[in-house]
Amino acid sequence: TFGDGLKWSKNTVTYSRIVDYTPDLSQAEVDDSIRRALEVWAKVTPLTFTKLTSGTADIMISFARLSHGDNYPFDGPDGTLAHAFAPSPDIGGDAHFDDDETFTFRSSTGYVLFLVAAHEFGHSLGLSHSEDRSALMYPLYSYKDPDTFVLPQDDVRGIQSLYGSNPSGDTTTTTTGSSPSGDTTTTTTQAPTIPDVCSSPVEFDAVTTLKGEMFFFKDSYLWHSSSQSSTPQKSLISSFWPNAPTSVDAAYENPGTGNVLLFKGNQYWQFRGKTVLPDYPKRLSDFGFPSSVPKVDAAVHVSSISRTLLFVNNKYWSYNEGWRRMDRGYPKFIHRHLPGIGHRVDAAFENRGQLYFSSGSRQTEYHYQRRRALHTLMNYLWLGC
Amino acid sequence: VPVSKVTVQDEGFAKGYLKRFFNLTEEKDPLSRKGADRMSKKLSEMQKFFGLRITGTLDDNTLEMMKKPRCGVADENIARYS
Repeated sequence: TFGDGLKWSKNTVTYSRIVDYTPDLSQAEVDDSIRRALEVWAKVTPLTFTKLTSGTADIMISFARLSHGDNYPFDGPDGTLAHAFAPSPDIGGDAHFDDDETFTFRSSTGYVLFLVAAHEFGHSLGLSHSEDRSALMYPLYSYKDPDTFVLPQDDVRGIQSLYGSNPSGDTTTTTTGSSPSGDTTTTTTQAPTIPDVCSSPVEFDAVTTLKGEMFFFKDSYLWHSSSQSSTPQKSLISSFWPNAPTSVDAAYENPGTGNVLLFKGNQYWQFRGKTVLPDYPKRLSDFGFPSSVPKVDAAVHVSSISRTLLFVNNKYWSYNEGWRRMDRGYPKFIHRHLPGIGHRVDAAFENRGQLYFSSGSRQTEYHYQRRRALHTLMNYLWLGC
Repeated sequence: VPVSKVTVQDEGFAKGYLKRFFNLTEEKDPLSRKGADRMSKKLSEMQKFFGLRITGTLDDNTLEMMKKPRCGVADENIARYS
């Protein structure tokens, strides 16, 4: 933080409509990027943000080039991308974006406006720069997929030290209300209170990849590991996939579609990014399981054979994603056809071409073609413990 | 002897960067050697902040870090807006 308790003394903060939009994006894309950037902070605090269509807001947002009236001129392309002022009257809280930059909606070619704005709004709310490379408030820009973005713990701790956590429950609600202008948006979400997994051996419920990143599920939480950060970030499943079940039994990524499938009980959900596809959840029987199967223990897509293996008790099925149906000759016994991984699988995933089957607090690195266990390791090693 | 690739332009750029983001202030007396010490101290601060090797001198890694896209807010908490 900036110290001296520099923060807003109220929980409802106003932000302005944008007068000069950047030409890089459509107005709808800019508005959506700004809304989601504020939502990042609203999710973990009691703060709500109200958009004003006229007058002076706490956070005035503008795009400008070079000298723009605040004694902190921008510097042309690259270099400084944006800046924002700490909470105070007048210019305090305002966020300025350098319009000599090329801003994008989600592409890594250019600077993702959502990411830049979320960082600047951290300043607008009272956060200074972080020395933690994985933090949103680290001063250097680094690309992260906006569809899978989760606010890192360092930033959560920082903002909650100023405003506290969100007391409203563990659901995310975004409501669009009405004002005389008809343009008021209020966002509320609860901050996750997350257990320390490193204090005891962890047993995963499920593991999946998504666009090169990894997600480890345990109860109602997930640990999100990316190439950008050496330490996985922790959050509630519901804060990442608002329409997901509270906890999951199994999960996998279909590399053909890039969609993630989550299984819970006798149902499964399919997500594109964070959005659940229409008509989901569906029943396991729609996937091709007999009605006698009450739940799936684990699932993994094996890229070398273009098949998804689904584990139920001591047997497993093979699913052909191309034909969208189960392969014939299944289920098979795990211990007989995948020797070396035991009789049951709690979670499974593929990483850098290797398969990992987790059972209890341990997991086995496995060579599928040779049907051989290569190594045994502890689950917690993936969580940076 | 290793030859520094840092140019006069780079030094000017680094000075501007440290003034902007690490509160490097101009020395009033141009003959004083304190200016160089101050620059070195600020370079060390910057190298510490970004987890670079702390040398107090402008090397290629430090210069490369300075040229990365970044937020325009000063990295020192004491550099407040007014």
